[in-house]
Amino acid sequence: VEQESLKDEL
Amino acid sequence: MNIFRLAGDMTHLASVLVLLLKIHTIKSCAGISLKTQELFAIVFASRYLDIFTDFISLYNTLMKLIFLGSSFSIVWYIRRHKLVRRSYDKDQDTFRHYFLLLPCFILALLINEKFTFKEVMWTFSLYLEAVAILPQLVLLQRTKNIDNLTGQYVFLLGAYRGLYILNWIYRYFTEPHYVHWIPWISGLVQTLLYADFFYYYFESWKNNKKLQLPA
Repeated sequence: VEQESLKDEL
Repeated sequence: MNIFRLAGDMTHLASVLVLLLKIHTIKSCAGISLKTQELFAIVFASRYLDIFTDFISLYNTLMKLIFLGSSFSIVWYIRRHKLVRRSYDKDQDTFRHYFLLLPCFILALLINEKFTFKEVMWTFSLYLEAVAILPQLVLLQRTKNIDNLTGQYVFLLGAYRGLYILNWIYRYFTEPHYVHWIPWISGLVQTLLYADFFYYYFESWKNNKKLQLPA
């Protein structure tokens, strides 16, 4: 989850 | 989503709208660097590879489509539209932008969070976005009369980056395990590139004078 959390940004 | 992130996305959206307004309504791209616009199109194309594979939210998908669509149509306008391309400052916009691609790609191959195709392309897009404004800043320095829309366009782009940094600081203190060195450092570099522009932008605003950057 930690790794992916920034992929919600543009 | 926090207020800084939303404000950042909205200023980014506003910057695109200002540029489209200038190009579509006034049919002019004077003072706008095609090189920077091409780099932005590559940035979005390589970053949003997950658009059809990973669903995050309707907001996220819509914004990705907007940034992809707008960046490619802006490039199309400047290259192909018969009136717009006539206003393009080709002789001034000489930055060798292709030379930025390879170093950014090699850096993405070497420094990334995960060595997969999507992740390397995502990292490449971050590195490239950090330096993509350079041709535009060089062109601004050479432009004698920077019109208001061009000045506002670059200001909004810089504001978007600044707000994203505030968003990261906010998330760092509110979300557990929120540490992302690669986007943070490239985002910081990207924002610092606007520092000089911001200085002269506020000076011209304060003194109510036309914006002009020293060569």
